[in-house]
Amino acid sequence: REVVFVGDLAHEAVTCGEDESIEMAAKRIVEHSVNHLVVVDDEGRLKGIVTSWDITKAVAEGVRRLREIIVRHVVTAAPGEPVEVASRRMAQHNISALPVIDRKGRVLGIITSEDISRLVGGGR
Amino acid sequence: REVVFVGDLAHEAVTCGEDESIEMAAKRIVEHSVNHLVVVDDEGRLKGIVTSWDITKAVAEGVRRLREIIVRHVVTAAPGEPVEVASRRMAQHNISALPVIDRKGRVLGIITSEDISRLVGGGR
Ligand SMILES: C[S@@+](CC[C@H](N)C(=O)[O-])C[C@H]1O[C@@H](n2cnc3c(N)ncnc32)[C@H](O)[C@@H]1O
Ligand SMILES: C[S@@+](CC[C@H](N)C(=O)[O-])C[C@H]1O[C@@H](n2cnc3c(N)ncnc32)[C@H](O)[C@@H]1O
Repeated sequence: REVVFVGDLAHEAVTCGEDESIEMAAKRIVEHSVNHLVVVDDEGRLKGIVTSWDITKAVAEGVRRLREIIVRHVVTAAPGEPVEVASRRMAQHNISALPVIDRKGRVLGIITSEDISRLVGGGR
Repeated sequence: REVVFVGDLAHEAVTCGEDESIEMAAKRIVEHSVNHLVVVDDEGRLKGIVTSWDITKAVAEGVRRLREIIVRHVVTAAPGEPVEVASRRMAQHNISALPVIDRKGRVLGIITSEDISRLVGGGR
């Protein structure tokens, strides 16, 4: 059995800034056909995450500003971790993606439960 | 290696009717902490699917009625199919869930990429 690492499955993260509107973030999610936006500062450092679930929550609660729905405490992964570890971490937190970051906190990419699920079907 | 079937991982689907508002659908998604609502008629038969991604698209495009965002052609799975088959089907369509239906088209549950990803980490 070959060991598969997070870095083998991770792909480029779609990002947004903290000052964007909810509408702009929604357009980005639809344009890239993803569910997760990684929020970064001007130097590409991790500031939070916002997902289609958070935008849905904004609709449910009548919230209008992106800053109010950005999740600040982000659960992440490192590229050298085995995918089993990433899978367990997502299951423990009931989340479907982990931004992949380097030792300096810079965003290298993202790994999602869809990426890991694809392994089970024999894909990459 | 034990074979795992869709029926082993599937769980209860959160449903909604076709005549609900987008806001009600959003509240249901948040309340149950899921991303997928299976749209059913009064007899529990499959009529479509609507997800947090669709609600995000409604925000991006200024759409206000649920009927306009319900996806009618639903990709499904049967409880007796191996999970590898379900994983490949989701990957082929770039989707993250399959309603599980019986031979008469009644909704038995749902299986998501999060459920299948959890297998990789050793969970069920
Ligand atoms: C608790 S999950 C529930 C629904 C579903 N399990 C999912 O992940 O979409 C939804 C919440 O998880 C948050 N979330 C997703 N990925 C995250 C991560 N890596 N770290 C922290 N929160 C995250 C989202 O921002 C959103 O508020
Ligand atoms: C194409 S995916 C792109 C984002 C991501 N892969 C996901 O599944 O959320 C989003 C669209 O897939 C649709 N979808 C999800 N599950 C589906 C299913 N079983 N059958 C048909 N469409 C589905 C949603 O209704 C939504 O319009």
